[in-house]
Amino acid sequence: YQYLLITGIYVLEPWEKSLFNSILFSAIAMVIYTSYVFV
Amino acid sequence: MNSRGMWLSYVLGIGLLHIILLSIPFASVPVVWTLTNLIHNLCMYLLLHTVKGTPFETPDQGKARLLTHWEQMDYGVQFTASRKFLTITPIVLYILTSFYTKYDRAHFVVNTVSLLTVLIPKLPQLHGVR
Amino acid sequence: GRTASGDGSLYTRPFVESFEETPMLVAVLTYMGYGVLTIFGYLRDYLRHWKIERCYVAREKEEQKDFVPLYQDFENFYTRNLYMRIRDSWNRPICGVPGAKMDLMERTSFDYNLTFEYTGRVVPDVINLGSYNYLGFAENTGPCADSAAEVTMKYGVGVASTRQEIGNLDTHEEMEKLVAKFLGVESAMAFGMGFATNSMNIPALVGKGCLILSDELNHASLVLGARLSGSTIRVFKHNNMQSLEKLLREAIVLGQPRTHRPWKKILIVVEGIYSMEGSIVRLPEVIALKKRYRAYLYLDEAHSIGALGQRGRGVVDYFGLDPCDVDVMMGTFTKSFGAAGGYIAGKRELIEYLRSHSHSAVYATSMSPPVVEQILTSMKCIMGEDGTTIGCERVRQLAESTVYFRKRLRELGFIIYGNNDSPVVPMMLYMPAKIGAFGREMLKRNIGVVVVGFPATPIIESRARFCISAAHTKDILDRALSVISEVGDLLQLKYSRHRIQS
Repeated sequence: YQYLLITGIYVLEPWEKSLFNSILFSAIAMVIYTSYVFV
Repeated sequence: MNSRGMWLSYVLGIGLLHIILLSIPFASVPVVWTLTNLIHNLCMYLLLHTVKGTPFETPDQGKARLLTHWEQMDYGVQFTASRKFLTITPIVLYILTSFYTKYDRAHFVVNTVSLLTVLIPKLPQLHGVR
Repeated sequence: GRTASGDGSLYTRPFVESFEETPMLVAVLTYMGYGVLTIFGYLRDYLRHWKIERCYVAREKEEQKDFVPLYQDFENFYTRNLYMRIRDSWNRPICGVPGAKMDLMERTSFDYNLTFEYTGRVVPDVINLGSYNYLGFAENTGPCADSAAEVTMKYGVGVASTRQEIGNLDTHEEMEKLVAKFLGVESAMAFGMGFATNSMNIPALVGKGCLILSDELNHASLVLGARLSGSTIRVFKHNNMQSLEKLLREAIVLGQPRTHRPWKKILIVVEGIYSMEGSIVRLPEVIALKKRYRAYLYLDEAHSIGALGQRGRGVVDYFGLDPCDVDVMMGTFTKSFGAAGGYIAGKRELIEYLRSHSHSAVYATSMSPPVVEQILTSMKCIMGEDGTTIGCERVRQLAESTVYFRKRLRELGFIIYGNNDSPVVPMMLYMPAKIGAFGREMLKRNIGVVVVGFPATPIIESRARFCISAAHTKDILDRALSVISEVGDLLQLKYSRHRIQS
């Protein structure tokens, strides 16, 4: 709930929430992967 | 633009953009810096110098409708703190980008053109000029 | 920061006002939230533009595209992409008078608030923390309602003419005399609409060659009236006497721009209570400045009349000042008298002048007699002229409830804006999603609140605004406080770093 409220996607429609979450999590996955490779 | 935390959020936003671009596995560091610079300048140009009016109704009988965000800022007063800050950040980003692209010619030209597109509209002489 | 009373000699009571700063992390997260919603707003506009998504709002036809655009597309960006998503928290239909408790019509939406449908059920006994009903006169029983009903039978409801023609009834004149007596000034004039009282009379008072010094948070009606007048307008920082004095000095020293002629009139326009901030004007200092620089003072007591002061006479009474020091006393009957309309009061010459020069006196139909009767009855009750002490008790009750409610909210850890004695209590929410969430969660728990966000407030100062009423009993307030605390924990709204120990 806090995640929805702080990111503001609480007010979005379900498909928008899914879109936001997929973009966010793929970006996080990319950051983790690249950091791992880099380190 | 000068309300509390706006400048910090803006700098954090640029940092976040850069980190996400840096995470693209096949992108090299010079390309990432140039992309950061280009995307930042493109967003700044669109939001500050292209979009006119306000995204909500204002009680000023439509006076702001024909002004860009940059012209509406601080009621049109020039050389305010916010204006200086928003003028300096693209320059700092450009200097960093030039450094990290090892002053490569192609990058240099692209970044310089991009920087000029966000610096020229900020000149006080061009206030309200179409 | 907290500002204690100003210059000790001017204030007869402690003046404590606080506007705790937005925590930096919350500010950054708030901008991020608005950024995310703006990006999705652009995405939706893009989908509508390419007809991927159906567009429901009014648009020009293809053939009309070459004409000047009728609909300011971008100006409704926030409305269609932000407000639309959370607008179930606004404009809720109620089933009766907006008293301490009310019944709400339950409604639902199957298309994300584009349209609403009534479920046919009523949400009973919702605690009303949103309406302006400071003294609890919004009631459909009791002496006010009875006498208003009586007058309705006798006079009817419509007047259908203006004050300057046959719309001037004896009941109007009686009410105006009572208002003048209530305020302690020579004469008063009433108008059928609070907003119009400002926007139609300021142009009758000042014009070209005059200067209006206006507080930056003044109500839209004051802004409109000032603009319609054609005067030069200068804005000083909210309730900031240094800023006001600086403008006054400049105005006196430099005079009018270019010609440097002295200003014909300088009118300082302030409000008694700023309902969005919950702050009270620093009236003693404003009056001291106006006397020193020979300016005029226009005081809008829309919220403070009836709600402040030992005797409910407004902010002048609250500070124990002389009403004659205020040149133009304005106020409304909407918030404390359970009626509608506004008044202007002051010296006899001023009012006689307005009777012949005010736009409302010439063109507006007069106030409806039942509304006039509501004002008469409630005002007599406050003055104690009805032989009871109900009015005095309500004024005292409101003052006590206000201090109690504010203190408890601070103890709970919320950031509360404004003056300790202001019955309007803004509680900060900050993030855009929390605006909608707070309104919904509170209604789930049977409490109706008003929430306000950007652009009506600065972008990082979204808030809920509680309006205390004398009709709220201590049980109601305690119930409300416990629910607010529960929702505050759920939504993480207890941001204050100056939490005071109970």
